[in-house]
Amino acid sequence: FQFPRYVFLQFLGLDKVPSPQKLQPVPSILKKVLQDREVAAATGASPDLCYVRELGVRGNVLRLLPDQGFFLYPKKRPHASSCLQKVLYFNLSAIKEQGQVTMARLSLDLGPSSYSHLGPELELALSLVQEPRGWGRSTPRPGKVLALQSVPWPQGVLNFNLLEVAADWTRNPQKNSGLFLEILVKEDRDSRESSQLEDPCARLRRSLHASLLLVTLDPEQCRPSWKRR
Amino acid sequence: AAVPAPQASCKHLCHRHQLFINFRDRGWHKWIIDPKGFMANYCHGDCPFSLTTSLNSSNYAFLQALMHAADPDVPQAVCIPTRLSPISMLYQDNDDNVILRHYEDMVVDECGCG
Repeated sequence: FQFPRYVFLQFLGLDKVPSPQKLQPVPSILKKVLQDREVAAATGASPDLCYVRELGVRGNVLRLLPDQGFFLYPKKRPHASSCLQKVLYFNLSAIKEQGQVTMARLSLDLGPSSYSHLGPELELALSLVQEPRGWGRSTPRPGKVLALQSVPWPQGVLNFNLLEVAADWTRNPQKNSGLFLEILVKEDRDSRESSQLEDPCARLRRSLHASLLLVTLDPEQCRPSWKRR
Repeated sequence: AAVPAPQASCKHLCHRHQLFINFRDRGWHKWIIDPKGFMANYCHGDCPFSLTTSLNSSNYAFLQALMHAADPDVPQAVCIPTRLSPISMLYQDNDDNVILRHYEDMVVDECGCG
């Protein structure tokens, strides 16, 4: 008797058995939610499975999507202060359930000390990738600006709320052209030659890590609670 | 007329049995990050008419057992889960996404005749 594997996979929302080369690191928030649920189960409590208390949002599926984008190496540096440009891309096609996105948090980890030598301040610009207007244009360009942020010193992971964007992408997958990330160095041009930027920016490129935490609510499994009058 | 009570020893009566599902045994540990397995349990045992009222039974199970005693074509009440609890699973899919999902009714906590 062969256990019908596909039944279990279907149950998990998978098409085939995953065969990862290596397991991805699990972010602390997912560990925390899991541990809290295990404690609740051990104590016989019955928590609301459609509410993520740790994040304060409704939802029953949490996903951490790795960035599948790429760095851009323009022949001519667009600004003297430009340090790096990257397209961030998150594949949302795995979201098959007719779920409602209730949270989308982009996390950018610039590395613990990768830019501490750069100088006084970094500036970070996050935009939507401009949708292609014609055939043949291959270089992604920044479109609508989502965030502009100064980063005066290394401060761990930077988080951005992308709820509206992610909800739009799940409804209209063809709109998902990715995000355009540009990091600029606010430098004193008199004291700093542009060539000096090369090495720290290369370090930043190596250490930069982006991920998208997505919470979805499956209406089939999470029916709206009836409100008492 | 009095219905003869079938003989059933205590160990054959409907109750919860331990069943641990080990993901490693199935090779699923390569993509299921946590848990490594879980105590799913299962229900098994007899639901004799004489004891349906004491085996955590539904009223319907009692009536069904009564009907079975009168007419053997009516199936006997069966031993089923009466209380289930959820588990959460953390796994990785083919796109390297790490997913935490909650699944209801995965662990049998109590059994009864139904």
